[in-house]
Amino acid sequence: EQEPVSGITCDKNQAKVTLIGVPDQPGIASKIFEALSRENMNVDMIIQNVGQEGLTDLSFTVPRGNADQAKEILSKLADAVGIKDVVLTERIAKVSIVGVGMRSHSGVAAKMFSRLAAEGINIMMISTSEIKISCVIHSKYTELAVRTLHEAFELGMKPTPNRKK
Amino acid sequence: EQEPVSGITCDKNQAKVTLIGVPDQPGIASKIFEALSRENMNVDMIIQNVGQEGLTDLSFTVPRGNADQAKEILSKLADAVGIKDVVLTERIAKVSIVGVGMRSHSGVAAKMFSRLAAEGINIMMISTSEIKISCVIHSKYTELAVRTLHEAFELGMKPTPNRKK
Ligand SMILES: C[C@@H](O)[C@H](N)C(=O)O
Ligand SMILES: C[C@@H](O)[C@H](N)C(=O)O
Repeated sequence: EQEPVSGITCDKNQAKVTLIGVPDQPGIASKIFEALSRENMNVDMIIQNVGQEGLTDLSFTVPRGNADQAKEILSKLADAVGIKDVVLTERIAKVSIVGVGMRSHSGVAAKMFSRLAAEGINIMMISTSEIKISCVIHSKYTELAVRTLHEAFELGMKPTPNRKK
Repeated sequence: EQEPVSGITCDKNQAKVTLIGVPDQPGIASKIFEALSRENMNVDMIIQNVGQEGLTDLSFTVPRGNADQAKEILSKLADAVGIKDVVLTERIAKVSIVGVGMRSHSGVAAKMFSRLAAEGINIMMISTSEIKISCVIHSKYTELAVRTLHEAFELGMKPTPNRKK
């Protein structure tokens, strides 16, 4: 059976903005991204989980150089629409396993998460696509996480274009 | 400039399991997916946002036929590791815009979210990859959402292999 994971990527150049207590009603997500779009802000990840009691949290990542501007834009909007807080976290890294063969494999996710846990690395955020499982972790663990996942999925340590994307 | 969005996809065959009040410590995510993997459960999306006060929520989707089994597996684990609740929602649809040209465009996200909002469709979850922005909505809005997004991104209504994936 084909090895499901073909590479590890990491991105240490992002910062995370989390909006806490976002009113879970139509129109709020659009206001958030319209505000960012008006300032031509680039956004990489967007993560929103389900709400409870009419509120949810929404996180997105931007290049670290744009972090302060993103926080400022959202802080203004937060007052206007009733978002409770805007939290900026700069020292994050996004570490991903990539593979066409891994679609739907709960076992691949389990292995990624358990190897990170074994190194004491807390997983702050998780997001997936058909070919990728991404974890956001504290940036201080980046190199340890990448080495750990290379070993876990037997990918060898030769430099690949993916490895420091 | 190239049209950033090249297609709309939707999946009405998934159900969502949300674990509420997940201890935000290394090893919990791995236990969750090890439990699913032992039963050979297929998982599509995994979404986890940042925690507060040591707790976070973690959602994942499974084929609707496996929803009860997934809930049962996680309910057992929840007791063991201190997860507060396991909530199953079956009537969901995942609607996505796809495009190689849309990477980092906050404007594309803003447009998707605002067109859904204009139809009164609440966005329950958001997840992105480099080429895709996915929203989980109530399944009753699926056809309306797909039509709305086709119009928004001027994609025409001729059937494409993507459209009902
Ligand atoms: C929280 C936000 O996504 C809201 N549910 C909306 O649809 O805009
Ligand atoms: C919540 C869960 O992801 C936890 N942070 C872990 O690392 O396992």
